Formats: sequence, C-alpha cells, structure tokens
Amino acid sequence: MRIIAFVNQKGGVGKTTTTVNLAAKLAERGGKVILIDLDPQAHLTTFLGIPPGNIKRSSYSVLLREESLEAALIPVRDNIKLLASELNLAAAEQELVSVMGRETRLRDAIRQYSHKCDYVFIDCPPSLGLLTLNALGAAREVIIPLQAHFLSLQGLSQLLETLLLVQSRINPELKVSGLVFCMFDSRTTLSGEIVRDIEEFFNRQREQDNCWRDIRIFQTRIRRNVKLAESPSYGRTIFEYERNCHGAWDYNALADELEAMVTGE
Amino acid sequence: MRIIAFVNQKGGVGKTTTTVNLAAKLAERGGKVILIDLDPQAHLTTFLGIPPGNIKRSSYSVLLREESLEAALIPVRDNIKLLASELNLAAAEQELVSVMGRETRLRDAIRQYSHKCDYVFIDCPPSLGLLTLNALGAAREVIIPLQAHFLSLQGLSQLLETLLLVQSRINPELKVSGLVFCMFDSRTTLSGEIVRDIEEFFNRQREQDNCWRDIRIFQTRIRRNVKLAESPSYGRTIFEYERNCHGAWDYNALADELEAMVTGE
Ligand SMILES: Nc1ncnc2c1ncn2[C@@H]1O[C@H](COP(=O)(O)OP(=O)(O)OP(=O)(O)O)[C@@H](O)[C@H]1O
Ligand SMILES: Nc1ncnc2c1ncn2[C@@H]1O[C@H](COP(=O)(O)OP(=O)(O)OP(=O)(O)O)[C@@H](O)[C@H]1O
Ligand SMILES: [Mg+2]
Ligand SMILES: [Mg+2]
Repeated sequence: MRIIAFVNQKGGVGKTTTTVNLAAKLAERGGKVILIDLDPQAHLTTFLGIPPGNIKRSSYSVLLREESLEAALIPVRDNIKLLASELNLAAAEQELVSVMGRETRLRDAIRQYSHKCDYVFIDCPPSLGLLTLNALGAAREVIIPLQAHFLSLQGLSQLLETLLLVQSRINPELKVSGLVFCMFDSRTTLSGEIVRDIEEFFNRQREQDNCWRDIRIFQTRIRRNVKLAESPSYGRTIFEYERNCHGAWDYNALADELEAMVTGE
Repeated sequence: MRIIAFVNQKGGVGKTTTTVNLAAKLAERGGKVILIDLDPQAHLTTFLGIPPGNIKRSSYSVLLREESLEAALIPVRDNIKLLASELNLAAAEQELVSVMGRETRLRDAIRQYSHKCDYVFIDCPPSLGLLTLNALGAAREVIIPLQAHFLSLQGLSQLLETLLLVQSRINPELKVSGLVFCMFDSRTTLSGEIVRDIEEFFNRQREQDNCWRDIRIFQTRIRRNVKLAESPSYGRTIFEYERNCHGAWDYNALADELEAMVTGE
C-alpha cells in the first residue's frame, strides 16, 4: 500500500487537481484508492461532486477520534473511497494543539483500517500547520506539485526543512519520491529556467543523506489546460469530462511514471 | 488613509502580485504607501527583493508587541515602506491563540503610527486563521483578488461569512470595497461564465444590509501575463521590469479605478 501526501504550502499550484486526476487514472486501471481531504476548504470533496455541507463523518471527526476511518469513508467512484472534509476542519488545528500525539492521529486511523487498498492519497492545505503535519506523519511518500514560477520556488527550501524535521521526529519512513511541474507553459523562458534550477538543485543533493536524495523529477509536465479548470465545476475528473485533451494525456502519463517507480514496498 | 486588506483563502489567486503592483503604481503617482506582509511565506518581502532571512524586525515582532510599527518599517521604494515578514510568523498564530485581544494587535500598531500615509496595504496568507483575522481587524476595506475558476468560487461564501463575523465582532468599519479578477483569460468560456455568476450574485445582494452591498467588481481584469510571474524573480514590480506589457497596463487601469472610488474618508 502506497501512502502519498501531495504537499506544497504555496497556494494554487495544482495539489488538488493532481491528487484527484492521478487517483482517477490509477482507479481506472484497477487500483484501490483512498482519497483523504485534509484541506478545510474541502476542494477535493467538492471536486468529486460532494457538497461539503452535507458531510456527517469527515476527516475532522477522524482526527478527533470520534470516528474510525472505515466508518467515515464514502464510496465516490469505482475503486475510490473518500474521507471528505468539512468546514469545521479549520477548527481541528486549534483543538489538536494541546493533544498528546497530535501529529499522528491520521497515521493511527490509517493503521487501523484493515481492508485491501493500493493507494492512499492525501490532499493538503496551503500551509505547514497541524493538518499538513498529520498528512506527513501518516504518509510514506511525498509528491510535491510545483508551478514553474519564482514565487513557488521560494517556499521549497522551507518545505524540505519541514520534511526533514518530520522524518527525524515523527515519521522516519517518510521520503520525498517525486516532484511534478503543474500548469506548465513551455513557451516561456521562465519555465525552462525554473526546471533547470530545480534539476540542478536536486542533482547536487544526491550524495547527501536526506529524505529527498532519491526524488524523481517527473518527466511528465502537466501543461496548462483550461479543461483541467473546467472539470471540477461539473464534479468530474478530467477523464470523465474530456478524455481527449492535454490534461487527460498528461495525467495518464504521470500515472505511468508513478506505477513504474520501484518503491521500497 | 485607506487601509486595505487583500484577502482570499484560496491559494495562488494573485493576492501578493496585486498588493505589490497596485501599491507601486499609487506610489509612483505620489501616494505614501505602507505595505504589510502577513504571510509566513514572506512572498511580499521576497517580491520586493528583501531576503526574509535577514529581517530583524518584522510583522511577527509587531504582532507580539516587541516593536512598534514605526521602528519595524523598512523603506523599500520611493513612497513605499514595508513591514516585512519572517518565517517565524507561522509561530505567531500559535502564540497569539491565548492572548487577550489577539485579533486586534495589528490595528493597535497601525493606530499608534503617527506619520502621514495615504494607503496601508496588507497581504494575507491563503487561510482564514489569526493572521488574516488581524488584517481584517485592522483594515477598513477588503479587496478580494479572484481567479475565474470554479475552485476559487467555492471559498467565496465562506470568506463572506468570515467578513460578516469580523464586522459584527471585531471591526464594525470593515467593508468589502472591491473584487478583481486576476490571471484572467478571456478566450475561455469558463471565465465569462464565472464573471457572470459573480456579478449576478452580488447584484442580488445590493438590497441587503451587509458589508459587501457596495462592492465594486472592478472593470479591469488582470490578464494572465508571464511578465507578472517573471518580475518577482528580479525583485521588481511590473513597472520596473516591463512597463509596456498587459500586466503593467492592467495594474495601471486598476489603480485608476481604485483612486476613482469615492470612499467614506
Ligand atoms: N494544469 C492546469 N491547467 C489549468 N488550470 C489548472 C491546472 N491545474 C490546476 N488548475 C486550476 O488552477 C487552480 C489551482 O489548482 P488547485 O486548486 O488544484 O491547486 P492547489 O494547490 O490545490 O490550491 P490550494 O493551495 O488552494 O489548495 C484551480 O482553479 C484549478 O482548477
Ligand atoms: N496575471 C498573472 N499572470 C500570470 N501569472 C501571474 C499573474 N498574477 C500572479 N501570477 C503568478 O501566479 C502565481 C500566484 O500569484 P500570487 O503568488 O500573487 O498569488 P497569491 O494569492 O498571493 O498566492 P498565495 O495564496 O500562495 O499567497 C505567482 O507565481 C505569480 O507570479
Ligand atoms: Mg487544493
Ligand atoms: Mg501570496
């Protein structure tokens, strides 16, 4: 079972869009997927056509130990179950502050889930607070969606520092397995420069012993494509909305790369 | 003095880019501007070419009352002073949780500042936590940068609810004065539909007594333009980087609209 958190504290870089569409393709190929929405804005939940206002059992109740993961999961597609978010989730960060083992609530909940599952994907909010820490405490792998813009680069070193801390204090298994460029526009020189900067940065770090030494910069670039921004307004994944567009091809190719990775399973 | 918070908990919609470039144009025209960076990612600070790591006095120290606003301001351009952010700012949210009057720390600091100033602009993080609440407690006006995408629409009602709460409990003067579409791509039908939805939504609310009844949907659309994404990598505003591009023209037009608004001053 691969447990992957999609993390980047920079807002609007494609975390939710990548989590949903990658999961959809893997599920289409027969993988059993659990999606976990840890964003108080509940975009993953909305994306799949579920109104967050109607949720009775959510990631909020699982983090506060009122529900088991199994009881709170909602089947949303063939092979996909969702742990939905609700707006109260923002309150969970404050409520968890003084609780023992506050960062490992989600990990405990996933461990107690006894059914067969191939992938657990966790969509994170744009911050490095307790909700994201719970995702990092539960995950075995991190994938970083990144926009090839200067401001998106800024937060990368802070993100890596946080990952090191989590690895040394909360979750020794955690490793950064991939980075994927989203909303990519290959016509601009800016995107080419940023890709080069990133590849050089990580290549220099290969010899060091840190949780991102084996990071894979995915060859697949998710190109900017308005269909990817349209599909959530119909509560549909890109494959349900428009199978013949860049967005669908790019996430299909990304799913190929993800499956081809040999993990330590 | 106009105190304006640029708020939207949806990530990556153009808050920082709008705060900086609008301020730059108003300052060019002779307005005295104070910029306040309330985002722990310190993107406003980085955008202006200031490395957040070197900051001694920041919005963190002002919120925790260790410094006055006057002592912490850094002159960054003609007519522009910056209250920088530092990475510790994320810790301020946790430290302020149990403090009396935690939402009005920034308001108090601005009130004690006695020098002449035409605009105070506050850049907010992508969340509705204590840092954004401090901005809303201090501001008289809110401008909402919005991307014409479905997922960006989702958070709008939650944002308006939060603004109502702030107005009734912390800051009765607060009003939503404007909404500006950023990263706008008029070629897609999606953007036209979203603009229509937004205009209809707010036109229906004109009769009600709430803090957004007089909202102005700015006619200026900030079009998607790679120059706006390139300029921060040089620590420059769009007017310093490339005066002859859509980005510079659009922010110039937005400054015109902002100045033309008759406020309750
Ligand atoms: N490749 C793409 N091309 C065009 N639009 C995209 C693409 N990927 C995502 N989008 C759109 O861009 C916006 C940001 O994407 P998304 O919400 O997935 O990012 P996020 O990182 O999850 O944001 P947040 O930080 O708010 O959680 C959304 O409106 C989405 O529909
Ligand atoms: N009109 C535009 N055209 C093209 N790129 C833009 C435009 N406005 C902003 N950008 C770029 O898009 C990204 C998001 O913008 P920005 O950082 O200003 O949004 P934000 O709302 O402040 O994000 P956050 O929620 O992370 O604070 C940045 O990389 C920025 O350079
Ligand atoms: Mg998201
Ligand atoms: Mg910002």
